[in-house]
Amino acid sequence: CTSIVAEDPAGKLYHARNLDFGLFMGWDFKNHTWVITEALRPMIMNIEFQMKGQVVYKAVTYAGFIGAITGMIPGVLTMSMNERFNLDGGYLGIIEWLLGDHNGKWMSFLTRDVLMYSTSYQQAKETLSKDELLAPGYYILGGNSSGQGCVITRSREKSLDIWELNPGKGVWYLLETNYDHWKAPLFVDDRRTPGMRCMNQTTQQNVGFAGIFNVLSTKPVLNKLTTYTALMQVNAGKLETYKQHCDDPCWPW
Amino acid sequence: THRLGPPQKEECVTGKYPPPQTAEYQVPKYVVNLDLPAADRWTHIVKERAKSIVNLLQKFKDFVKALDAKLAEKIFDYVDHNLGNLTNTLPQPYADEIKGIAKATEIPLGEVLLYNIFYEIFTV
Repeated sequence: CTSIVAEDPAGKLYHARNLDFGLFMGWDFKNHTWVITEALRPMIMNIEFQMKGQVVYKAVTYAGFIGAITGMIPGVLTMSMNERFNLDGGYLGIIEWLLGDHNGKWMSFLTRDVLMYSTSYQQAKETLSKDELLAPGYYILGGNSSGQGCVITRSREKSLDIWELNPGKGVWYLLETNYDHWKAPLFVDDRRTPGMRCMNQTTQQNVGFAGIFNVLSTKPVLNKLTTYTALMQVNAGKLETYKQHCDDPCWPW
Repeated sequence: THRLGPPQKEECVTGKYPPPQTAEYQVPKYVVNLDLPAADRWTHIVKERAKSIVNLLQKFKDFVKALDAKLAEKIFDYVDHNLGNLTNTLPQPYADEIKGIAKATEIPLGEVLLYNIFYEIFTV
């Protein structure tokens, strides 16, 4: 996965992500595709969660999957979640849950809770930083005003780091893949360097749906695992999702 | 480590937005009514999409079978007959939403649950 939260020169925030899933779960040698990725692509859908006919929040999901991995509260915040691979992973959380320890939160249910109940960026940031989780992960959060953007690196127990936008000091975007931002990515899976190179080439002046979509459509940020690209602008309450395809030659991840 | 990474030959692409207005790229929109009981919220969506959910789960079963057929049989026997019980321990309204999906699609509860906890399973 690759998530980007970026701010234009006027202080308007954009949040976008590529959802990559299906690594090592069956390679189709004939079509050069991942089996699970291909099965997921037709299931992508935008959901508007409504109460009394009013939109409460929006999310992107797959048919039958109730959690939210990408979502927004129009006018308030945007959010995405990236996997963080760790030996102290979610399977341990599930075992603990089975053994009766129900203190941890299920990742994609917590994001639904945040989208349902948060009234501000700060409140969401606090919840995503402090609640105990069943699995490690990265929460990428955007607010509705200048400087409100961060990447929360989570272990199952606590927040390890909060990396924040700082447009005053030239940090006008944050780009998170599946590695801790203070460490180098795995050398065979470096989507961060090309992604940042393309964001820098785009420049802050051209931040917007088109500019960010181009970055997320550049290989290997776009790869054989990519199912969709979602684009969000919080103030306008806009959420656009597009199925993605990576034609050969294309990186498998 | 950065320098050891594979060289990127691709240029940063331009002009990709907006993608074509075709089914290949466009994503449908649905409404989930939170005023409905949790068990009924997803029914209109999953009934329409049951085949694709079954297809996904079948692909996953095939993948596990290809690794070890006997182990796969044991795993999915457990999933179909025991894992569903875990739903009762999940927080609400998510437990009822998952049960509602299983009922509407007639997919075993354990399999619907397995699909919904993919994230926790695959973070290793």
